[in-house]
Amino acid sequence: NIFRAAGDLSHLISILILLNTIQKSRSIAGISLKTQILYVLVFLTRYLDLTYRYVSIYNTLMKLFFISSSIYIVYLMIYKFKNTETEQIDTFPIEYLIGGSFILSLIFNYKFQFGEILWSFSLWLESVAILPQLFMLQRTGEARTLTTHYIFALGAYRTLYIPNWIFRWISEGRVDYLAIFTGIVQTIIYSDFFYIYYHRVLKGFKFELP
Amino acid sequence: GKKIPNHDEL
Repeated sequence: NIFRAAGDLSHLISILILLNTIQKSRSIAGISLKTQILYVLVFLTRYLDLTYRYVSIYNTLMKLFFISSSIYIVYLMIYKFKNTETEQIDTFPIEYLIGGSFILSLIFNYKFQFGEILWSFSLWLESVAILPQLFMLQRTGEARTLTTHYIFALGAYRTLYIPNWIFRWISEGRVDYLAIFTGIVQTIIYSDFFYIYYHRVLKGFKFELP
Repeated sequence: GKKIPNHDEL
């Protein structure tokens, strides 16, 4: 359906914006390494199911793309364009996010099974993975426009999945409570950012937090 | 038991 397609497209675009921004400016200023490391964890724990679960060629290719691009981005950030200045303001304690997501995944899962716990963990972790990046934005008070486009496209992906889930619930009777709940949590975390993005960036102002 | 939804999304 259109929402899912638009969501996936926006997910894809967000990664391309980020890669393009890093490659062109040859800099990772303003980008949170911690958020990027969390995404590697999210993609690895959710998408390694491609080794034992086949959905479609599209699904497999997308999973491979998200795993490899997220690892590549972390590689660029650590080895190629290392930025100690940005690292110094990237101080969000992610061990709490990882630990909390792990505990939640043990409590909330469809079956107490390795694959299902990993799946649940990835959903919880994804819902909060942007926090170090938003925290960094808040500390610096402003961001490059491209960075804000990246965050927007990434947030749009899960937000667009919400109408997709409603659509699938109506048309197929399919409900994934975990994905829906964590997707809503994720969208709420983004809501403040979306609001500022709409008011500043789309109207041509510099992205500055009020 | 609980029904596991098919994990066919990204």
